[in-house]
Amino acid sequence: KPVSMNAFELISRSREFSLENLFEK
Amino acid sequence: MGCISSKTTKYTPGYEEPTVLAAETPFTISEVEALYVLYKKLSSSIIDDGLIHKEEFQFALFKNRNRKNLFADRLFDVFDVKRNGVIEFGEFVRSLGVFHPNASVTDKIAFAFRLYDLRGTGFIELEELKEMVSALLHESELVLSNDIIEAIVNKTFIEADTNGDEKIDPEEWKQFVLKYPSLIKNMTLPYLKDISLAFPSFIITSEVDD
Repeated sequence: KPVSMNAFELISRSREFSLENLFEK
Repeated sequence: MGCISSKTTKYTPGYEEPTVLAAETPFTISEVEALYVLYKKLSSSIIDDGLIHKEEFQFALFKNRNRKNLFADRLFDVFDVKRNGVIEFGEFVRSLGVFHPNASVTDKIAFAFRLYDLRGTGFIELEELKEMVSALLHESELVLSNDIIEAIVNKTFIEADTNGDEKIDPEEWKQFVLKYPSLIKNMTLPYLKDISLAFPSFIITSEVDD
């Protein structure tokens, strides 16, 4: 549940990409 | 008269020797060379000047030139150590090195701190955190009211800001991450463990044996 997370967890969870995308060919 | 090698390689501006970068990061020399192949590709995707611009970085992350994202923006800014608007090769390798599974937790914690320190004041401030949470939620599909966002941020602050000065300093951040290790989960990319296996085509160009 978003409300039970701390703010930084919320930020981490809402991140919609991974740096691994840099390596996609 | 000496013999001059006819082999000339045109390196990008800001190029640094793989031996130097390998010594400072968890990467081997051939992995740094593989990263150089990737770097050259990324740095010529939109503006062909051998430097990674913000739009090229975002394009690589989202495969979409118009897609913007605050967190991607922050990542670019932290990669861009010299703050000259581009990511140079050395900055690229050193920053990616922090995401290596073998990089130190201390480095990962410090890098994550810089991501959240939006204005570069050396502290994570209450307003910065509110701004970041609001912006990211706005960009994602998660809908929370301003009151709830405020309550979450305030509660986090009370817990993390142990000396009560309304800002989170690096030591308080470190303690908070040790309490919630999942906060730096995104700071490790297993892919980087062995780039040569994950991207064998890159390694073919390697000129130096490790």
